[in-house]
Amino acid sequence: RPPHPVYTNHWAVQVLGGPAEADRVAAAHGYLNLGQIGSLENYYHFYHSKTFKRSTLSSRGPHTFLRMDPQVKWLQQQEVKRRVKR
Amino acid sequence: QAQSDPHTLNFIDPLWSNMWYMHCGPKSTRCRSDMNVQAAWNRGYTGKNVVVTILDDGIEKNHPDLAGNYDPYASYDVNGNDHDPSPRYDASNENKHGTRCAGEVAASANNSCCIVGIAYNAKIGGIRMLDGDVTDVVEAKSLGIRPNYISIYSASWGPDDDGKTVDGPGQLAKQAFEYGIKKGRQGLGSIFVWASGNGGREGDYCSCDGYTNSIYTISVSSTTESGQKPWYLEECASTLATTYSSGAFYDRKIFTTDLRHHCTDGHTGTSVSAPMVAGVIALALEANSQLTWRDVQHLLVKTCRPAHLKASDWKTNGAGHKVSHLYGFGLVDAEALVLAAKKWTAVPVQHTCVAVTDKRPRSIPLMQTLRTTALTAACANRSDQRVGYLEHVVARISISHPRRGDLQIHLISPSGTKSQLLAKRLLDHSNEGFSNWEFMTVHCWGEKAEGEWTLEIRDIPSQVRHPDRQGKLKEWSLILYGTAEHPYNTFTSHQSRSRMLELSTPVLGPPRASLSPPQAEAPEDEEDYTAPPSHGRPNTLQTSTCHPECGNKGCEGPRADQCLNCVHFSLGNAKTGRKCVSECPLGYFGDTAGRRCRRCHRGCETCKGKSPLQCLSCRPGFYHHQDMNACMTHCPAGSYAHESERTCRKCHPSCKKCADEPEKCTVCKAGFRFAQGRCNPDCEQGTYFDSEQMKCGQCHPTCKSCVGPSREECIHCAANFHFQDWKCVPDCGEGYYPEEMRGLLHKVCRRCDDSCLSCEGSSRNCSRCKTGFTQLGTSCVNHTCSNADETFCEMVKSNRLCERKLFVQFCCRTCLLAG
Repeated sequence: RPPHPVYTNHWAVQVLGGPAEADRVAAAHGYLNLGQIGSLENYYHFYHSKTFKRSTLSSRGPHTFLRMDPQVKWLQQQEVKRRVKR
Repeated sequence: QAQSDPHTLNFIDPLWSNMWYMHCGPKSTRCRSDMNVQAAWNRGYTGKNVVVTILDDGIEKNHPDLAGNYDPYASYDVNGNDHDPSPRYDASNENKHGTRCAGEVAASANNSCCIVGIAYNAKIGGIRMLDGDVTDVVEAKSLGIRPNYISIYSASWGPDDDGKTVDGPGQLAKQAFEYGIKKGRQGLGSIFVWASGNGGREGDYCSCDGYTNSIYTISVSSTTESGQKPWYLEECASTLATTYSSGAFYDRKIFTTDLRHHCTDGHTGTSVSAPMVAGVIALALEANSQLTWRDVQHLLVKTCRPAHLKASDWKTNGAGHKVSHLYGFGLVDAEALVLAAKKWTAVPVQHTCVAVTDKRPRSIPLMQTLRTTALTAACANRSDQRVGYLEHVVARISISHPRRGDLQIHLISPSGTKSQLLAKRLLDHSNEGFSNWEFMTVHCWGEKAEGEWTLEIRDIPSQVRHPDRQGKLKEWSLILYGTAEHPYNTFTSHQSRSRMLELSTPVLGPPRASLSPPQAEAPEDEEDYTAPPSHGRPNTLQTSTCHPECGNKGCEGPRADQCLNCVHFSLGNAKTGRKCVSECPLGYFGDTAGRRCRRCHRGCETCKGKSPLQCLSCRPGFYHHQDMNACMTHCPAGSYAHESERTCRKCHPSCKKCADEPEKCTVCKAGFRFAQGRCNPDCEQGTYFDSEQMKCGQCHPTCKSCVGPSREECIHCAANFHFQDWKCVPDCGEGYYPEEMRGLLHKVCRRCDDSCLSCEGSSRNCSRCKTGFTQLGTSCVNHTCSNADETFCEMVKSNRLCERKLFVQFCCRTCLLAG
């Protein structure tokens, strides 16, 4: 059986309307906006302290409302990826 | 060891002569082919002004061999979300990888420390991103750090090389790659270099690694000194180039910088090769900074060669390139690369053609080959998609299968080149199959795209399987990347771009920078505008219906373009039509004598004359040089482009070049040295540059060189001082002994064995023992036994069991006392 993915309490969210709108969305749903993801415009790194930090289950709850925010186009709970140094 | 060759450079770096991979050649019995890095240096290319960053577990920025080239603007700590990429130190030194990779790229030359990096004058940074949870966000952030500042991103990591993983970049990381190649380096495209997998022993195949399998990354393999396949090497069709690296225990080692200011010969695997290629590409970018991300790949294809690299599948593809699944196009040749780069013309724009889409599901019969062919014109009927000459070829495949590792997939091009997209992987027993997985091959590079393509899939069970349990090819697509015309033999508009950009080469002294390129302007009529009289009647003034801008000669109608002359200015010409205006629009200035709007020099938004030196503000894409009153595409040396104001502003006096801000120097003036993000005056040995006082300060007397005045800020210790606990001390403390470290001028205090109070030469050569221990030879022991008889004691003494840790329990103090 494939290994279970390990979910974290970090999220990638696509929010239209700029950084101020991303801050509003994050605050409204109890997230902390850690800023734009690299050079990807409209993509922000959100952190939610109430999500299980390392879970084999995808989180339910607050992100459901986040997903319904009209300014949120896409979101993704972050999974830990296994990466090895070569 | 280095051959006695008159062309060999004599660096004083202690391990320079051990860097066998820099001294190869026909005279060597083992590494007979050189990577020709020294030859590239001899032509003047050392990576100057090129910025490379290492995506890994951090970088020891104050390592003596890295500090000189370290660039904080090319660095970030994604794991810790701050600007300091220093690795996390622990007892196992697990975060040494990034520092080791960095040294290969840009360790300083001729500095009495460790090694010489391939691009020893490049700027080197580190992005700490592996020392924590690696997520799609972490990868995307790392790949998108300052894409307009960093030229080359080198990564020596990837998904597990366990022979059963299929994984690659997530959605965000893929977008980061695409953003990088489209927008990075001011539109030329970021260069991503990736180490191919190390799962050779596990039977892994690097097409199951989405990073090396991407068209945006340069996938790099390794070969041993004698050209053999290293035990760790995976083969696949996406590998582009190869360098030397470590091999078996009897092969010579690769040297580089290590944690805690050390040097090491323990750096191995394809992790060695990716930074080497990053360094070689840095040399090429110094030769031609206008190379696009695709130009770099073309250059590697053109200049790499098989040399003495041994592979059973070397073949010549339809374009005449020799290629193999182990080594790609072969061993890098730095000299050939820089020479080709210097005179390179940018290749034509990339076209993408989805040549085949086949959604017919088909069973894959056991022990047989499912073969499906497709004839394609390579989008010949779409001028914006037509692929005449191939670069990358991708087969996007969806397969369901009970045991994925039993599958083998090949793709055959119209020229007959057979690429192995997937080999059997004995350890992969997954039943997940492949879901739209993209297998990439570079083996068809340069071939013609149109014709018949064949996909072959074989199912060869490694275990007994019921014949009914078959796999199914659900759908597949063939995506061709390449150019409509031949990439080398066509004069395209990109060449004029290159030429135009050559005009922007900055020089010292009176800055002479690129003005807006000369354009043929439409000739303007010189005479004042007067409309011809209509029907022989003299011009009459129709004051009741004329436009307010019409002059004293009246008009033929109410509109501004029907005036016979103008009050203020006329705009336009006989061809385009004229009209009277109160003020001239952007791009024009008002000629009050002629009462007409005349065009500014191209690039000027507002101006006071036609000359290129009469601009007052600039159009988007140009920058205003206030001293010269000119608009230029690139600001001259000594200034930087202020984007929002579209002006050239002066750099800090110590900077020869800067970016974004006056103090963000990228190149220092003579007499200054780049360190810690700034141009600091070159301070003499024994002094350091104090950025607050803006002058050289004295190092602590215990330091030979330093980064600050205190004892803890030494880089090298003064003569007869040793390095202990980040300080230089005259003598090692109790329980420590001074040890010579290879590559360092000073000794480092190392801990003695736990039982020793003091030791000499090595940790176990005790000279005094702690309380409760007894000295026996060079060991300190505390074991006692009470049942020793003479024979037993003799046996213990004659075999010196007391001095061997495994048998120390046999040591009897009683025996000692008994002589």
